[in-house]
Amino acid sequence: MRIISLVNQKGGVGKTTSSVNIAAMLGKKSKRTLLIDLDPQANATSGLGLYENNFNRSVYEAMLGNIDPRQAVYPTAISNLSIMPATKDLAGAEIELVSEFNREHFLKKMITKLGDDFEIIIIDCPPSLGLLTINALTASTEVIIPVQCEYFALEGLARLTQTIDTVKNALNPELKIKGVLMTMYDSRLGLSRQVDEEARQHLGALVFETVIPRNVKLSEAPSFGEPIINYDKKSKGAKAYKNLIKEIINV
Amino acid sequence: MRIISLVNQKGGVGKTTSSVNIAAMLGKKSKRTLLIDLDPQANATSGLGLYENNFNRSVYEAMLGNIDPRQAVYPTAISNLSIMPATKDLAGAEIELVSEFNREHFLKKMITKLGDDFEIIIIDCPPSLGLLTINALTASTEVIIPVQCEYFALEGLARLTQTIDTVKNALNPELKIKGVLMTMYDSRLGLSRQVDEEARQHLGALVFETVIPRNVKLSEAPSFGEPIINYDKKSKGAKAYKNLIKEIINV
Ligand SMILES: Nc1ncnc2c1ncn2[C@@H]1O[C@H](COP(=O)(O)OP(=O)(O)OP(=O)(O)O)[C@@H](O)[C@H]1O
Ligand SMILES: Nc1ncnc2c1ncn2[C@@H]1O[C@H](COP(=O)(O)OP(=O)(O)OP(=O)(O)O)[C@@H](O)[C@H]1O
Ligand SMILES: [Mg+2]
Ligand SMILES: [Mg+2]
Repeated sequence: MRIISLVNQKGGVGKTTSSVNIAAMLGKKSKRTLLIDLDPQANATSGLGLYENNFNRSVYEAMLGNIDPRQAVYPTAISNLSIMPATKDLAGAEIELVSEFNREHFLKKMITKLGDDFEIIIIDCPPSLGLLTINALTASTEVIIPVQCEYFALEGLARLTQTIDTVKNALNPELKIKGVLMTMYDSRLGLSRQVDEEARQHLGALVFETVIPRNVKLSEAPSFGEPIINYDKKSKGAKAYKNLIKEIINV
Repeated sequence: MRIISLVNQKGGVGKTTSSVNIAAMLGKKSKRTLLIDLDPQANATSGLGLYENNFNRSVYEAMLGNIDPRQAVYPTAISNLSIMPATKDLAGAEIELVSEFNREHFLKKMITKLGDDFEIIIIDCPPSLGLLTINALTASTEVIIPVQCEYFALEGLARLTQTIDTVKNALNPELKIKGVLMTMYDSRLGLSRQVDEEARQHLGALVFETVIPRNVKLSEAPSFGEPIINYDKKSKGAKAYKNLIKEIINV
């Protein structure tokens, strides 16, 4: 089973948009896929059309071991795609986990209880390098790092890759960076081209060939609770995520 | 002394861009201003042209009480504007503070030691509602909430205003919301107009009249370590922040 986390402590870089659309495309390709929303903002949850009143179990209870995790798995409008939704309680988990033994392994232990139910798990992370993100990195086989084509986006990369190395050495030797995904690329702006070039210069082959363009359809889709493949499959955004999947699953 | 925090747990909504440019405009208006960077990403620090190798004291040491906070105050290229820079060590403060007595009051205690050095303090917060942001809310007289004109931006507002109410009742009765600032408004997009209208419908007079437009000059300026007033004072972004200042300091 492949477990892929979308991680970047910089906010608003496209972690949720990428999680939802990668997971949806994998479902469309008949891969039994689970999306875990590990962000208390619960944007991936509403991005797939689930709201707090239409589910009663969440990743919070499943991760702390209070319930069988299968009780927190819900179907979505996409066949082969299920979601483990987030609620705001998850914000408390960061502080509650601090004093627990094996506090970095709670998510990994939970995922083991799901057995072979899924072929691929996608985990959407909050904009921080706290215990929720550390749990995701400890549980994952791979990491995808969305990087917005803006100046501040490059600044945080060194700290992020250091954290990944630390987790790899101390907690999860299997962990590897699957790729760096350039997002919100606006071909009219010199800044976008400059940041994309700099990322490829510093990170080389780690950067996916596919670049996600800035595309208003991608930011409209969540207000309908739909991934882009259902909202507007002919859009530039949908085409880009479709190309990206070829780089993710052609192992 | 007025202490204004820029807060929103949603990432990438313009907290840092607003903090830097509000603080710079206040400095230009000869208000003795301090910008405190309370985000371990340290974007406000580099946004004003400071990098880890040109300062040796930071808000981390000042807040934990290890040094006189004045040692962590540095001048910037703008007269009347000083900065208390962040370093990545600040990320550790969240966990270190959990078990301290009065953990929510460390920043407030530190600011008291600055006496009357400043007329206005602006605090840039990280994208979370953890202990760093709670410290900022406990220390503040006012909060400005930047809201990106995108769908996900409205979702988190209820949780944020609840947190502000809780801090107001339990920790800081003076705290009030100075205003909600709509950011990255793109007049060509229906989504921008829709989110702006919805915010004004739900929040009424709390929403500033000034709207910050999407303007590439604002995202280019940080790569030169300059606020917009120095980088391109004739830009739409500079004009918008100049108008905003009139709504902030015409008390
Ligand atoms: N390629 C794109 N084109 C246009 N808008 C986009 C694109 N990708 C994301 N967006 C929009 O930009 C905003 C930020 O994206 P998103 O919420 O996915 O980032 P995030 O990294 O998950 O944020 P956070 O750090 O808060 O979790 C959202 O409003 C989203 O709809
Ligand atoms: N009005 C604007 N027009 C164009 N770009 C903008 C505008 N405001 C901010 N930006 C850019 O958008 C990105 C996000 O803004 P910023 O970093 O200020 O948000 P933030 O809320 O501080 O993010 P974080 O949650 O990571 O702290 C940055 O690259 C910034 O340069
Ligand atoms: Mg997100
Ligand atoms: Mg910021």
